[in-house]
Amino acid sequence: DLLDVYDVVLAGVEYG
Amino acid sequence: DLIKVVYFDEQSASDYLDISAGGKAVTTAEDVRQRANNVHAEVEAKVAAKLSWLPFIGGSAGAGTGVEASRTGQSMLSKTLSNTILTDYLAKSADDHRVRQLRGLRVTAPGDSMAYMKMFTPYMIIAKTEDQGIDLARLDEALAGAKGYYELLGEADDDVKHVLRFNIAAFRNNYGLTDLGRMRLVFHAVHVGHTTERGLGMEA
Repeated sequence: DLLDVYDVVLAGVEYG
Repeated sequence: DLIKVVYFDEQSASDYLDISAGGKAVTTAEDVRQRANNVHAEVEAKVAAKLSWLPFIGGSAGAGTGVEASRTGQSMLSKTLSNTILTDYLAKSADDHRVRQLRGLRVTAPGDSMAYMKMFTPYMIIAKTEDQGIDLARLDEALAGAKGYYELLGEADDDVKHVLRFNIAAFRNNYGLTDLGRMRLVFHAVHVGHTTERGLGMEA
């Protein structure tokens, strides 16, 4: 089946 | 609420800011430049000249200075510019449902994908190649040239899978594809289409 494709703009670690 | 940014596609973010501003690209760029300059008022004009490769610095600073910003040797002004875009982007995208924030994903590279290959090819520089048909040492170069984006599989707790595409040039602080799987990250992502899991394979 089909998977959604996303272009990633930002990846980071969140506080908490 | 971010405390560490490992990947930031600055060009996409700056396009996003410009387009959100109604196509007033010059205004936004000028604004970003202005504020970055204010922060760095004490920095000599020389530094700005060295950044002439940034599209919004423009031709004002003599072209052809041939500055190569190495991955770590980024100047402070260019860092400020970059962080100004980052701050603007975070503020603007926070309430934009088109930019999805994906959390709690397990990120992996499928065994036969380009991304998987790309994780190993940098090490092939140490491989002995004399008696082989292909130059393994240059395989990394070849892959880098073939594809600017790499797809990883992101699996959520509810077993829903997404494909995440990364611009290989947008990693920060010397992070790379291999590091993503080991970190608990939030991904800001724009939905661009659909594919099958098989479509990620090298052959496809």
